Amino acid sequence: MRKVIAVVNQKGGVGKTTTAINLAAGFALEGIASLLIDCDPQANSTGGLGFARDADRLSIYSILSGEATVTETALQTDVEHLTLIPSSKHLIGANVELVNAEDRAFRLRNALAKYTGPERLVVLDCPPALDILTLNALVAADSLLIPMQAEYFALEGVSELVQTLDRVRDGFRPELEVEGVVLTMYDERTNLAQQVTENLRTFFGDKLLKTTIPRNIRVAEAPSHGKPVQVYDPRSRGAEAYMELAREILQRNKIK
Amino acid sequence: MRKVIAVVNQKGGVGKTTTAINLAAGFALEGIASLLIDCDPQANSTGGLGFARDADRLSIYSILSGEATVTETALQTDVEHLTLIPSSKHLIGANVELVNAEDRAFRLRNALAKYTGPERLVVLDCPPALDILTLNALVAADSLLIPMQAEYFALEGVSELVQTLDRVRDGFRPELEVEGVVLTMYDERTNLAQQVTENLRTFFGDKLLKTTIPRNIRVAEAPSHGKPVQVYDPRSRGAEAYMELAREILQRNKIK
Ligand SMILES: Nc1ncnc2c1ncn2[C@@H]1O[C@H](COP(=O)(O)OP(=O)(O)OP(=O)(O)O)[C@@H](O)[C@H]1O
Ligand SMILES: Nc1ncnc2c1ncn2[C@@H]1O[C@H](COP(=O)(O)OP(=O)(O)OP(=O)(O)O)[C@@H](O)[C@H]1O
Ligand SMILES: [Mg+2]
Ligand SMILES: [Mg+2]
Repeated sequence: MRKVIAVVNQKGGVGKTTTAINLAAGFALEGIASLLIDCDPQANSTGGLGFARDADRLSIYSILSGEATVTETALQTDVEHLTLIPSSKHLIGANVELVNAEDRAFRLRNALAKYTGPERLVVLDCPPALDILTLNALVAADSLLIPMQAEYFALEGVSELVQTLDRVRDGFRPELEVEGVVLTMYDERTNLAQQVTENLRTFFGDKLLKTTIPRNIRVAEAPSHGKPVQVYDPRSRGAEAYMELAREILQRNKIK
Repeated sequence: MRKVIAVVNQKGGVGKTTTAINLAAGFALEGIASLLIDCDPQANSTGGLGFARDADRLSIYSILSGEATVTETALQTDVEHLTLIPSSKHLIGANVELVNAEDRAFRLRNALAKYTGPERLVVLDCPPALDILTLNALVAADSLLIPMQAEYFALEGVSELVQTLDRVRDGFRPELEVEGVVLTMYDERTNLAQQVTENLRTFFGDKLLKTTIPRNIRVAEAPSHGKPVQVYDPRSRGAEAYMELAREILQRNKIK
């Protein structure tokens, strides 16, 4: 019943965190209980929802290292129906510590399998790397949401991401699929954007989501106030676009 | 005599690769022989200078694993005075393979110490992570150039980057210093940009470089043509800004 969506792209700065926060908030604002899990040692999803850095607080690291459960770690956010598993800089050690562990790719999946909380949707914010942290997210996920900037370097990274997806399917998880590709910080007027979008459409077909997220200063300001953009400025173009994205995904999954 | 500048920021998408390519090209166009080293498994600096992916070609991975020297690996680019050490996806294995090697942080520095090529300046493009690859770059470097977007998440990452710099200084390399912080994709008109810039100025003082790089579509288009922006569109605002940045750094170092 619960669906786990990993927000993933090894290219940096394409809007993974921004999409993870505002999509999970979008689901919650539509009344769907949602859990956001910050899987990045940089802890941007955690900070962007208003939680200060706290090295002693339970985090995703506590879960991956087996010291705590999801229930013990989850925090209520200021958004009704939205809970958070925070990250911490301790997570940076996990990439090294887990290297030789037998079940190193399954820690998050196993922890979620034991979790009986109320959330219907789980969103995972991944770091800009195809490392053990992202692997845990991929193996725990039912589907991948890929934020993309319509620019050259982001396009170059797509084939490698898809190869990783195929390897995870073959090796661990045949049911893993692409939820969709969402164009972020999108300005459709430039030639570059049009060319890259064409490439992506050829490659992904109708997995290329209808909703695109425009560049909008309110989206960049919201995390400095510790809020999703829909709470910070509900009438902004960014807020409307992320609500539209949440609804598109809910409809495709026949959730609402 | 040779100076090594690492372009570093663990935050993704702040313009490390774009700055590494266009700064190294800027030095070369000013007649200073320069070497660009792509230290990122995503190999964006390599692709952005027009080199197709080639898993068999010697790369930074060959150097870090001790199979090849800098001389054997360096390639001439289409820009006079600009040479390149390409990256390759094999590099992603290095983070795991080097974990237990005794001199794991010194591979690049040792290789450059043996290199007697003509380049006066070496620019290192780093991945969005504080991992073994970036550590090799930091230990090999004389100074760090930190590209920053004037936005909230980039600001949050600064203290961690500075802590890493201090650890590398104390542990390995007391002479390592900040070359400068350069604002990229900069739009000084927004409140957010002004607030973040103020914070950065307080923190970095006159290390915050005078040159700022504006958002300019030509900068994003240039790598899709395999060229630095100064070659792709020399009269664009992006090209002029990166030439200004190259000159500011050359002057601060009394090179020209
Ligand atoms: N639609 C938008 N309009 C304006 N700014 C945006 C938008 N989306 C994201 N940003 C800003 O762009 C920057 C990069 O976004 P974000 O940090 O979410 O990307 P990321 O993929 O999570 O990065 P990383 O790879 O470092 O994890 C941030 O400063 C963010 O606030
Ligand atoms: N001044 C600029 N104007 C317009 N676009 C820019 C500018 N600088 C960089 N870009 C674009 O922004 C995106 C991010 O830049 P870039 O890839 O250089 O960042 P990065 O820090 O190297 O990312 P990563 O963390 O993934 O290595 C790229 O698509 C690039 O072409
Ligand atoms: Mg992020
Ligand atoms: Mg880069």
